[in-house]
Amino acid sequence: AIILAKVTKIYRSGEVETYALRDVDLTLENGTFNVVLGPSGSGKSTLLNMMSGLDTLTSGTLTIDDAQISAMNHKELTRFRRHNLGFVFQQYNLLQTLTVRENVQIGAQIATDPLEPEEILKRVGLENHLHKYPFQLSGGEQQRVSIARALVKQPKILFCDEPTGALDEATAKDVLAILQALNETMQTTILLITHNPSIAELGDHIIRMNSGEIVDVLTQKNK
Amino acid sequence: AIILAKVTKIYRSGEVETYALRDVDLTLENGTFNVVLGPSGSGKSTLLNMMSGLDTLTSGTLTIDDAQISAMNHKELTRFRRHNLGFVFQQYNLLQTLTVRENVQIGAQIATDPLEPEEILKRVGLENHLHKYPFQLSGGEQQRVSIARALVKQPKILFCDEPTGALDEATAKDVLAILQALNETMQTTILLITHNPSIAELGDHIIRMNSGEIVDVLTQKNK
Ligand SMILES: Nc1ncnc2c1ncn2[C@@H]1O[C@H](COP(=O)(O)OP(=O)(O)OP(=O)(O)O)[C@@H](O)[C@H]1O
Ligand SMILES: Nc1ncnc2c1ncn2[C@@H]1O[C@H](COP(=O)(O)OP(=O)(O)OP(=O)(O)O)[C@@H](O)[C@H]1O
Ligand SMILES: [Mg+2]
Ligand SMILES: [Mg+2]
Repeated sequence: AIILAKVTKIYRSGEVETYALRDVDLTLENGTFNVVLGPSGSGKSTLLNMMSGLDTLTSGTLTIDDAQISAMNHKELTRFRRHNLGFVFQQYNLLQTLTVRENVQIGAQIATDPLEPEEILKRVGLENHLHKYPFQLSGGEQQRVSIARALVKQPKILFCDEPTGALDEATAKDVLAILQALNETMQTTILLITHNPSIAELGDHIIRMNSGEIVDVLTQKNK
Repeated sequence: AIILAKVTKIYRSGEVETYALRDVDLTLENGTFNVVLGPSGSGKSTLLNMMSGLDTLTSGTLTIDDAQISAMNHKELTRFRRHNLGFVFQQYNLLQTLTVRENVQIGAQIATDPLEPEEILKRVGLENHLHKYPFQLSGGEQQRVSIARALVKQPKILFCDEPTGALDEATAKDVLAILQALNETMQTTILLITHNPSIAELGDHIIRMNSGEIVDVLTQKNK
């Protein structure tokens, strides 16, 4: 399980303090598909950054299974993320100087049982773009490279920040079907942020946020 | 009117040629609200880049009212865009070293009748973020700065590439209401790219694309 206990995150810039998360308690059981909904600026991406060890907590703790993540140093955190976590970032975060296939290969390199980069790229419809650079891709193509890169290492836990925001309906459906299949066949734990209520229907649990707080957790399915 | 005649755009990288647009003919009448729909990679952003003079045509012509845009040099193009056009880019394109308010002020500087930056920022809900830098904003907040920057100079023609993709339903509604009001009261010509069919309902015309071609133009309203 991923357990956030009494987590607060405050961003300080000069005099200004922004409470991005206030006293959040949240547990994600292994193998669950969790969707996070909430207005722009409500703290969804911050929640993802806290739950994945990508950023430090101002106060509170993060535990993933038996590992005390919030107590790890930078080196331990980096190794933990590499071995266990996959990310689809809201702004894609592709390496601009590597091709599509190289961006995905990098994701496979440190994995114990990686998929074939060209296979996963084919599944997201990018087989004709393998040798292009990110600046030569459309918005939705860049997003799909980001998705392929996260999936190729078959992570235990997958964090997706609006992974279909730049995709048309049909392409988005394909991607969400891949994620659902992963969750059902591989018991991959998924945390997916979205603005789209119809995507929320895919989740076992819906986590609603507002102004840095979790206001509601709805359980739709029991596993 | 904005007139594309027989426009083709080919991207070449090494041996590979990508036909991003094939022999496109399209006219947008002044004061119309036009929505572009189509799958990821179908050429929507490329169409916008061609219609706005942001990028060169491989063949064909672009005329805006009586100006032969495709015949202009770099300096004339830059001046034309500054005086007449506003842009909301798919990747926001904010200046990272300027604050929220400064990013919008820059948009106002070269305008004949600019709005007040703080006013327009308030209308998109960002009054508490004026002194932050883009990296300190959520995805949807960055998108809204991009929107405010385009609107502040009250352009004759507004090009919006998925301007609400990162926004929740309520915030997206506010933004679209602002765009509709602009179109109705100021006769601003709008070209809006979206994946969301419900947003398409706002348009006077819906332009459907697939594989670099315009496959359909539907007129929903007459003005
Ligand atoms: N580095 C930072 N410094 C200051 N404030 C920040 C920083 N990063 C985020 N914030 C603020 O924290 C709040 C929550 O941000 P977060 O990115 O988690 O929102 P979000 O729910 O993901 O929004 P969106 O749906 O727009 O992506 C926002 O108001 C944002 O401005
Ligand atoms: N600089 C470039 N070099 C090579 N190919 C390019 C370049 N820019 C765009 N393309 C290709 O042209 C096609 C159309 O791109 P475009 O960005 O117009 O698509 P789009 O409809 O906006 O897609 P999306 O909905 O994903 O944003 C894509 O297949 C893309 O890979
Ligand atoms: Mg976010
Ligand atoms: Mg695009």
